[in-house]
Amino acid sequence: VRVGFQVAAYDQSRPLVIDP
Amino acid sequence: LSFEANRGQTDSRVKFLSRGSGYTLFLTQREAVLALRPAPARGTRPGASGGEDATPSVLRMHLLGANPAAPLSGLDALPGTVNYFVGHDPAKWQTHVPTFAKVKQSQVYPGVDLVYYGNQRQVEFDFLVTPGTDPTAIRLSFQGADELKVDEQGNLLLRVNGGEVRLATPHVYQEVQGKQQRVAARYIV
Repeated sequence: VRVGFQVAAYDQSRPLVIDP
Repeated sequence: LSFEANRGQTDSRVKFLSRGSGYTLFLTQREAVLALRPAPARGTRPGASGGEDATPSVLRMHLLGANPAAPLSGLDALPGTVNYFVGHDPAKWQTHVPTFAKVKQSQVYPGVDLVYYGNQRQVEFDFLVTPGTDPTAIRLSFQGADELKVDEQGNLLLRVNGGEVRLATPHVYQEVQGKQQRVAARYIV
């Protein structure tokens, strides 16, 4: 099974953290 | 919760491992392997099936399209070390095996690092996405789950041999002026 992430609009000039 | 470096105490593909209550997590460059030991039934006699000696259920997580040679390194060394005195030959013992609070796999995708760590005795992991990198490149592939679903709260539930592994609804954030700013996100199966 494959799982991805849908992420809403964010500030692309800053790092982003995805914590599942 | 801690991560041991592999100094020969397990399969050579494994770079780090973490032993928890009811599971062992093995981290290789290609995948994370979660071996779940079924909990012994209450009142079980010693030697009955279940517990340490029972055959574990195995859940594997692989990152699709990821760099297969992304290096793993231990972060935040812990004061404790681990020793294995298995067998009679001292040459085959592993002593003073270092332990770490975190394990980082760098550049699993261009611009994305993966960090494993412990939180309240549970293993967690974060993807750290550098500015300008598309987070939709991150795709997880699971093997060993009998069933996978997203519940009403957005948690990802994987059923493994009667047990359940839960990935909480993705907490996605950015630091803005020292404060965590939440970004809406969800799993896509």
